[in-house]
Amino acid sequence: GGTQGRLDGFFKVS
Amino acid sequence: MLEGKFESASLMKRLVEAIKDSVKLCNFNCSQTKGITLQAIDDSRVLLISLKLDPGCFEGFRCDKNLVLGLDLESLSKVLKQGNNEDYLTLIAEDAPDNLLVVFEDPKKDRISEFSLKLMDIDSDVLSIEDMDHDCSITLPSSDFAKVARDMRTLSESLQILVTKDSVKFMASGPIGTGSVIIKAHTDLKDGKESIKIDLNKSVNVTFGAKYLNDIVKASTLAETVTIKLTNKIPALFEFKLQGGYLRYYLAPKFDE
Repeated sequence: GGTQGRLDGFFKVS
Repeated sequence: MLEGKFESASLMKRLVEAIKDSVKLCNFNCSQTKGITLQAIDDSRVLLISLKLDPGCFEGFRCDKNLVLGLDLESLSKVLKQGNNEDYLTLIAEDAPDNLLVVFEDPKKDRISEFSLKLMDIDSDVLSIEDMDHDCSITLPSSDFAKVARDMRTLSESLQILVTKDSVKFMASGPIGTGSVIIKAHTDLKDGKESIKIDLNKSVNVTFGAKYLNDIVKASTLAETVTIKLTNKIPALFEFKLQGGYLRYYLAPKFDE
């Protein structure tokens, strides 16, 4: 079923 | 001082039920202009929840000073279960609060129940989410989406979604076999909320973890429709509109190895 991506790769910590 | 009164306890009860299996500890940010907002990420950092309850969501709302209420949703859920759906619900906190006061008032009888919930210091980072352009946007009845997500999870731990100009295809493939559900865009003239709307700039083919989708569809009790915004290879947005606010979920996709 593929590798689960993480949100940190897309959104920066503000 | 914060004092937020809901016309009925059911909104808050359903909200907490919708998110408490994804995130346990949350900071509720309160301000006079923005009402109550919350952002929380699940432990696996795959699913982000963003909630906005404008002052207009409340029957009465005042917040003299910006406040952060750190709450354990498991505990909040226990307290909210003490009230009936039709009760008025008021959340009260002092300016530097240690506790949140939760008050239920029965609209017909003279019964008032009051609970004090301990607040916590919760260290959580906030992600900045800019407005993203998406390749497609689908609006459909939330119960339809919930059924697909729940049914297809029995086949596979992943759900593939393919969107073309006038249809959305959900596909699952697992040890016992494969399945697909196709829904087509249509306008229901009698009941607009039953319509299925697809806006497409570019066709999309994305795969998500079925577990997370099943967490997201717990919010289908909050809104009759859900809007899903998808782009290849970037997080999807699932939005449940509330009267004067929203509950949004951002979900990172799965990638082929």
